[in-house]
Amino acid sequence: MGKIISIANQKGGVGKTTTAINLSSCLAVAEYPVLLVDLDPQANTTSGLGFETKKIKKSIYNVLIKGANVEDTIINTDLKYLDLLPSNQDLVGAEIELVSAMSREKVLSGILPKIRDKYKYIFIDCPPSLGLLTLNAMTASDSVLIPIQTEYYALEGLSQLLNTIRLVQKHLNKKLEIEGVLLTMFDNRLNLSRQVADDVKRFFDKKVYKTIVNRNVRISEAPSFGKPIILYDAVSTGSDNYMRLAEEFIKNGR
Amino acid sequence: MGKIISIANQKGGVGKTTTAINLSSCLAVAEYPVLLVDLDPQANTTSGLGFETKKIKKSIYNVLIKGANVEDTIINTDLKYLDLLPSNQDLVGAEIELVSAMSREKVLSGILPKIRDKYKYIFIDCPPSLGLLTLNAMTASDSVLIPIQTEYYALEGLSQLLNTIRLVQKHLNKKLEIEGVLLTMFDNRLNLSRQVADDVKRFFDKKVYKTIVNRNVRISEAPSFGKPIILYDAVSTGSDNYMRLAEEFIKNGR
Ligand SMILES: Nc1ncnc2c1ncn2[C@@H]1O[C@H](COP(=O)(O)OP(=O)(O)OP(=O)(O)O)[C@@H](O)[C@H]1O
Ligand SMILES: Nc1ncnc2c1ncn2[C@@H]1O[C@H](COP(=O)(O)OP(=O)(O)OP(=O)(O)O)[C@@H](O)[C@H]1O
Ligand SMILES: [Mg+2]
Ligand SMILES: [Mg+2]
Repeated sequence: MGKIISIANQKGGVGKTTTAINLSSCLAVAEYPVLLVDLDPQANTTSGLGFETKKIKKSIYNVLIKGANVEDTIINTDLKYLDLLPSNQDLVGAEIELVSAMSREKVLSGILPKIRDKYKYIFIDCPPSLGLLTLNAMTASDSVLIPIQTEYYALEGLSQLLNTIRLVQKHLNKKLEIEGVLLTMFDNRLNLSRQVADDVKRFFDKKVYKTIVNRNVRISEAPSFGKPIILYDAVSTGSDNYMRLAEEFIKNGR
Repeated sequence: MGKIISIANQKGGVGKTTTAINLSSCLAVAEYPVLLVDLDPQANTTSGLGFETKKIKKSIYNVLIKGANVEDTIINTDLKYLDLLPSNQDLVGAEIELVSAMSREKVLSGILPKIRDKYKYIFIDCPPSLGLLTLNAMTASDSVLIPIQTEYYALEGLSQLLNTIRLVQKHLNKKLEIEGVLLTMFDNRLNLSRQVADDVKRFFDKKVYKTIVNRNVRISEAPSFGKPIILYDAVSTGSDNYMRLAEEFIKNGR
């Protein structure tokens, strides 16, 4: 039975999509079957894997709002063990449409169990907000992986994020845990980076991954070629960081 | 009569808050009276100016949802000509509460005219989404200033953003224009930066500010001291970039 993990943080631009694509790709290269769910109306996970979002006719929007069959909506990627449940522009209006739905936070948790057994891991890339899409992801998940950019504003939002996780645990999904906290875009030359990293380690203690993802331009170039870093530049620091993260992620799960 | 400008882009982490704080501070230093409205539940503009969001009892939430008096909610900052309409954690639930309000996109445009004459410029820092808070900002504004990070995903979201602006112009606010497009976190040493900058200039032509904001660590350090860059490190490239932007912004307005 596959484990479902949300990748969430309402702060924008902290590396949610980059982690969703690259962690799942490294696991797929190690032949763990993975499904990546793009729950962001920006559809960056979909385009970062090389799909033109304008050409995606059936997306997570149809599954969530129009009751379309989830298995018919999943597509294959360049990696044999990585599938994608894509997003597109239609998802922009989904949060407002979900408000009036029955048990509006539980729509996704009524869908993912149908395909859970086909995968070892299911990752959900969340939008930068704590609205209904992110609540749906957390309600459907076993755990939440929290990317944190090593910058000042990253610390500000943590208490809101933990508050939301606590509320979900209390009212919607008792089993939800924190999978881990990942430091991203780390630059060892900068005081700010080291200070924020120390603060995060003090705040989250053992939950912080030993693997840190460094700022690495090859990581930000890869999506423009529609490839995860492991296929774009396998010998880059970025690839090494995400491969180590995948190893640590698997080890923690044992 | 003050000009109202939304600072918006649904892509996260592109420099909306950084531009809101630093452009308005540079204008305030030049003695233009400015009001900064923090419309993001993360309240980064509020904390970036040195206010502890937990201590903010009256915020934009009370004005939008509870009908509180806007003049009683505005607070002074370290800069004589800069006032702030602060945000706090309460705003997290506002989008869901707004859905059932009467003419839900027009709530803010019913509030800002009351104080418009006291300021030369009113800037609204928007959250990273195209939901009801950003729609309220655009409906209440004369124009939209679009910060764009010089990275691949930044280009992806532009058509959604322009689509939303067009819909607002058609149904909610005929006078809305694009104030300008600002390239942020530019690094001249990176191919990716130069490529994206060229693409944006081709896409937006004259609307792109000649002033480019370079990646500069002093800019990302300033909010941890609760200060705009002009007060934190007046001789940094960051200060120079935002002062030039303020000059260009004023010149365009003539
Ligand atoms: N380790 C890294 N080194 C360099 N650039 C990075 C790194 N991680 C992410 N980036 C770049 O930083 C930007 C933000 O990352 P990303 O889009 O993954 O964040 P996000 O949290 O998904 O953003 P959003 O909040 O908009 O969903 C992207 O342009 C990405 O390419
Ligand atoms: N020119 C710059 N040089 C270096 N760092 C920058 C620059 N501009 C912004 N930053 C940093 O990048 C991060 C993202 O910027 P900011 O928070 O202003 O973006 P935003 O668009 O407001 O994000 P959100 O989508 O979460 O509201 C912050 O940590 C900020 O300090
Ligand atoms: Mg993303
Ligand atoms: Mg912001």
